[in-house]
Amino acid sequence: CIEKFRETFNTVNERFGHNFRELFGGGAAQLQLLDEDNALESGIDMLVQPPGKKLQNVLLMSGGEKAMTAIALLFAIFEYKPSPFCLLDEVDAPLDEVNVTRFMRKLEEMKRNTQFIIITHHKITMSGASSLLGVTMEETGCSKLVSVKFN
Amino acid sequence: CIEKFRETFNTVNERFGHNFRELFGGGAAQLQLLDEDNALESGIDMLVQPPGKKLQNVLLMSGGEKAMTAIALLFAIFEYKPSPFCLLDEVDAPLDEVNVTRFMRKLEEMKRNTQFIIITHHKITMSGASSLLGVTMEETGCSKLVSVKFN
Amino acid sequence: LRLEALELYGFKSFVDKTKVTFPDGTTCIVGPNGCGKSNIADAICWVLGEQSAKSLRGSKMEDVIFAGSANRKPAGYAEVTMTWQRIEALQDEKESRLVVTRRLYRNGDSEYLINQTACRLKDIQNALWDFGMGSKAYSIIEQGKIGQILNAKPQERRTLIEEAA
Amino acid sequence: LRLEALELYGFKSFVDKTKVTFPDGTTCIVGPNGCGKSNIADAICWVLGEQSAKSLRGSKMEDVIFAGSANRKPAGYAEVTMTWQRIEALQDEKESRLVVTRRLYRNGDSEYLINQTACRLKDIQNALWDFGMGSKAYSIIEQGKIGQILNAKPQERRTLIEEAA
Ligand SMILES: Nc1ncnc2c1ncn2[C@@H]1O[C@H](COP(=O)(O)OP(=O)(O)OP(=O)(O)O)[C@@H](O)[C@H]1O
Ligand SMILES: Nc1ncnc2c1ncn2[C@@H]1O[C@H](COP(=O)(O)OP(=O)(O)OP(=O)(O)O)[C@@H](O)[C@H]1O
Ligand SMILES: [Mg+2]
Ligand SMILES: [Mg+2]
Repeated sequence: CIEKFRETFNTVNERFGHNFRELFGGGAAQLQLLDEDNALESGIDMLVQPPGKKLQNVLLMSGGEKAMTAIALLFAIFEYKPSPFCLLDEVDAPLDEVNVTRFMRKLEEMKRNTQFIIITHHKITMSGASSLLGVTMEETGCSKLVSVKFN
Repeated sequence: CIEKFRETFNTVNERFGHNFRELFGGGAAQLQLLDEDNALESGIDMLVQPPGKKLQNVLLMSGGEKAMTAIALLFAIFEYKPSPFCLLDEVDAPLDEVNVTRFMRKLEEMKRNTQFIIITHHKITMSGASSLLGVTMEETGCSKLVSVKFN
Repeated sequence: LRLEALELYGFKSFVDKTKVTFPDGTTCIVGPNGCGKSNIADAICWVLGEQSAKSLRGSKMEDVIFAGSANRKPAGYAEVTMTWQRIEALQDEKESRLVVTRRLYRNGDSEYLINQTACRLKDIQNALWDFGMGSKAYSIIEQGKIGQILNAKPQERRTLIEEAA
Repeated sequence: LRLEALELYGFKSFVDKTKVTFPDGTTCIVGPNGCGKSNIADAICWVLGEQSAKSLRGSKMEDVIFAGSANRKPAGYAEVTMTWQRIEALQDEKESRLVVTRRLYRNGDSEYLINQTACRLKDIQNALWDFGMGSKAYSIIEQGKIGQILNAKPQERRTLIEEAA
């Protein structure tokens, strides 16, 4: 029903703007109903302004900026309606070291209420985990687990 | 015309299989016309078998394996019909260190005939370049070039 | 509710019975390309009731059964067991865990179990819904999907919000 | 034929006149997220005659003109100049370079130049075709496109082969 949707939309939108500012260290972002008078069916647009840059179409952003923005939206939905766990498969792949560190810091805050399982190749992301699960294919084609020491 | 297409298809297919074996250190891969009797219009299927694994649908491969396979096909087309230069934007993003090194080795071979311009975040890829071009945004929103020392 | 463990047997590249334990806090899964990390993510989606083979990178559901390797024959079935632990443990220890199993045989037969009792897929989905695992649309982000979230059309973005509503 | 240099002025985030020189051998472009690396790739596509704004991550071609920043006003036009060098240098030094320029004004007007002489876009495409730069479909791999190559439908894969034929 329209009331529930409006409430969800507004809360997620507010969290999205907040997370964006945290992950980008500034700037602004918001979701917008394409058709305000048709909240029941209207699609949703996304306007973003990285710090110091102009408000632009989200498509013009770089690969790393798009990933950070998607994470901001995802976490916003998550904060509105938490799930027991959250599994992220290589969401940090396009991020440079500065952004991986910002992502980690946001994760520190989120993990108080959610169990995170993260698949990654980034050493910085691994360093923030409480436990590491190693997977190998010693015998070709057959996966098995190994213990991992972090150095 | 059908003759030209068949010749292109067969040569690229052979190079594709060869490059795949080099990049994966074994295994096999080939392109296949979906409809042998309709070479003029038939779509093309891709069969891959990483070393030690079973012949499977290319979609079941991992993120890194798909990238290596796509590079094998790209380079095959390139070897058949070379272009003065080749620009690669973060094709090595999903690759682990072993695969980045294999990609680098293939690049060493390809660069004799082609000028490569590579955008990357990987230190291993950078170490193989003859020159590094640094880009920064010291002033927000404005890109400029800087010289880069590799350490 | 907390995800405590996952057991894979014949599921994709996990031919041998493998128990994955998730300790308290954040778990990072690491390893080289193609070793099986995303397959663990697929196992979680699958045991939670995923019905689309395409979402698991396959063309048919049979693709999740171990297909064999250079030294091994294909498996006859795939089985994944997921163990949830109630965070506020109850008086009755037996009540404090929820164990969900899904099994798929090569001939297409499926079996579902809750706490070792046979049930239908619907029962698993209901049990998880009661625990707030209703929609996994945004709690499981598959490899490469992060780009899709932004490139989504306005209507698809709406669907994402509606799922949370 | 070898790509020697690229000059950007008012193109996307390159508001100031910027000359990118490509020495012999392989050049790696590096820098933090969002600093402008892929914008250089877009500039190369654009000066080679790219007609689709969507391929340059825009919704309209005007999107490639510097839109302004916190401290700068938007630019009135975008200009990219590409310099090619013949590998076997000819007697006449003047003949050994091919300089291609593309300019786009905010009102939509376009200008094209070969060796400082006004021409049409078609002339640029013909000149490059003679030098083997016919199809850039596979010589420029944009960020994220590597995944598309494999997920392509059988008909799309055929198109890739046909372009090389
Ligand atoms: N049914 C199956 N039987 C056997 N092997 C399978 C099956 N399905 C998938 N695989 C194999 O599993 C591998 C993919 O594993 P996965 O996607 O988990 O890798 P990954 O660790 O996520 O790697 P990356 O870091 O590259 O993303 C592929 O090599 C594929 O051949
Ligand atoms: N017309 C324009 N005017 C001003 N800035 C623009 C314009 N078009 C794009 N930009 C900016 O350029 C930036 C994108 O740059 P680019 O895609 O080159 O980054 P990148 O270096 O490739 O980063 P990544 O490593 O994340 O891929 C965005 O922040 C975007 O806002
Ligand atoms: Mg993976
Ligand atoms: Mg980029």
